[in-house]
Amino acid sequence: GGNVSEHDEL
Amino acid sequence: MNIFRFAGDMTHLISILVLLLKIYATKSCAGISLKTQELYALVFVTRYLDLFTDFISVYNSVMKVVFILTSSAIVWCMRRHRIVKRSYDQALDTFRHLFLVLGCLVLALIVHDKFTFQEVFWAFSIYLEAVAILPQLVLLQRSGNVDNLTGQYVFFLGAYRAFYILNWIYRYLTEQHFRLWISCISGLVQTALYADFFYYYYISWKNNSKLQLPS
Repeated sequence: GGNVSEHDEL
Repeated sequence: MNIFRFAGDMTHLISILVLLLKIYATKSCAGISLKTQELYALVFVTRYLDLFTDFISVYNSVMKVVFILTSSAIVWCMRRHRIVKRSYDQALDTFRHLFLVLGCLVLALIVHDKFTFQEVFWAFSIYLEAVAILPQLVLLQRSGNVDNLTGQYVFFLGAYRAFYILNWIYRYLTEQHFRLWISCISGLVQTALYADFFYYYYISWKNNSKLQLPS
């Protein structure tokens, strides 16, 4: 992950 | 997920639970800015618009729901709870938080990853989180002193910021495509706002005196 549009953080 | 990100999420959660327990146990919200709490609730609601459209993990989904519910519960207590609402320092909590909301909305309309409903509101929530502490800092400054639990609340919030910065450094070094510039720059602004508070928190702790902020 880590792509800008993935938003895997809270 | 790395250990810094997890530690950041946990200290963030602890900060909210400390505040909720303080309000519940003491039936008082003295020293707490309702405006900051409303901004945080708005931050979570607008950031987690993807809750039903994009699934990342059970952990992420559960945490999103917990953050929305706990922040809403704090706002509910301060506005509606029969006893708690009496201790709200309304006269001291006068920050014009609507201007923060409008400013962040304009910025999100200009600076975003993609011009879609979810992406603009995601950027908005990131910008708003960076400045949402301002009404709380102004309230603390006006009331002059900070009780222990409020100090701990802000301490855990600050720890969350610190862990998230370590998380971004770690991800930048270990992931090929990690480019969350909107998060990182806003995160640094947010942490800088806490740095000032932390300085006075440290001074009062060192001198074993009540936390006093300069006016």
